[in-house]
Amino acid sequence: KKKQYNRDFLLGFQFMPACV
Amino acid sequence: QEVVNPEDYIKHPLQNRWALWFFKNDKSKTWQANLRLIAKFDTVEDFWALYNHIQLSSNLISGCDYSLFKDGIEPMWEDERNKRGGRWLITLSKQQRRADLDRFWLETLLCLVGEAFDDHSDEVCGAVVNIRTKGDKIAIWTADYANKESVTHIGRVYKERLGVPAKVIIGYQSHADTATKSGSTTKNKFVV
Repeated sequence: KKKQYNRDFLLGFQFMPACV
Repeated sequence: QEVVNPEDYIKHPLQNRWALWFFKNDKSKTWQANLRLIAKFDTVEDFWALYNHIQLSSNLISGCDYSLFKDGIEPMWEDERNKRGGRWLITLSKQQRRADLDRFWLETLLCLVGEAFDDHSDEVCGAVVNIRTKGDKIAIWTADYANKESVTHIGRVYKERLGVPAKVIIGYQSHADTATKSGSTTKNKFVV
């Protein structure tokens, strides 16, 4: 199945702390 | 023992790996020498790390381009995956650089990395933003202008995502027509 992400989901990650 | 949710520590993989390219117009160099690969990414988190790190399109000087293409496709007509294709072209007025350019380009990027065109996303090759004094341009490039179903689906979704009013028409042009045009405009293969 294709990995689809909608815009709000993607925008929610813009200012997340970086993964370690 | 604590149960850890994988959502908390695994980056979110994208369907595709993407490459961001930068073009800076230096007339003393060849077109290809002015084109630089900036970085590749294949997760949501790495997309934002790159996006947040680079200049907004509206801060670039005239003659510059950003291109985001699937890994393995070069941002030029000549690439095997592009040469039978074309682009949905958004032409912006000078006033729109301040009002719309950065918003439209980010929306374009989110459409690509999020695979917004469902099964037709496979037809997407990439997207380009051209910063130009006479008016900036943004385009989504697809693989085959003859694939009418995919091209029109992508165009309809893209227009809606950008919030372009229904009365404003956007056009799709083949790269072959753009490359061989004689005047300043290329005829549209499709419009939405």
